[in-house]
Amino acid sequence: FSDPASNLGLEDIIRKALMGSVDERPE
Amino acid sequence: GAKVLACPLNSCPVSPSDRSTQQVWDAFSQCFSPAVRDVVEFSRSIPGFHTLSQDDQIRLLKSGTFQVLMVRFCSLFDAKQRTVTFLNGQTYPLASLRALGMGALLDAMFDFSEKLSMLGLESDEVSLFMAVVLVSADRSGISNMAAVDKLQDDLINTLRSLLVQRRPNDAEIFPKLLLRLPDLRTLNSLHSEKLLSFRID
Repeated sequence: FSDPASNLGLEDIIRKALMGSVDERPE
Repeated sequence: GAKVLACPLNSCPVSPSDRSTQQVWDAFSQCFSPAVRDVVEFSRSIPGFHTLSQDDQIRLLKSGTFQVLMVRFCSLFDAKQRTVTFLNGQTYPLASLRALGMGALLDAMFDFSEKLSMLGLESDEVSLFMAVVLVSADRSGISNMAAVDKLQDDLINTLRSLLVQRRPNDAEIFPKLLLRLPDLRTLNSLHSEKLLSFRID
């Protein structure tokens, strides 16, 4: 791992949290 | 053979020696992931943050999550008692954590926590400061720099107005608070070094 954020899998958690929030919004 | 991950978000600073590094990391992930999701949730409450592109939101969150968490969990660092309370409620003396090799980073965290708590901010002021921290994070790869600059200016102005309105006789509090931003950058670098030194075989 050369990047701490990658080490933590941070982007994946953030992306899922952001996408989840979009999915849960009412039409 | 014990594995050390002395982060207050972890359930315990030292894991049993019979656990593999991957198991230790997976357990730690269960602890920090909810905190990261909370930061994402918080970002949605920042006025104007949602107007940034999703990729730019993700980049700022990647760069700034640790710094936001540092502000949010400042109270875990008790400067008087020289103890750190982990999120599971266990309290550890600084000396014992220092013996685990966490000295320089923890000292900087205590220093930051002490300086921030001395300002006596209200909870809404802390939230606004965390918003400023997030949009002031490293901007590598940001596609719309002007939009982030504008959002940062707006949030800083709102924070300044709030502090001036509530503390008309304390002109120092706002510059003192802004001085904590470079402190957080330094902490972020120290924290990154620690993270990189923990390698999964």
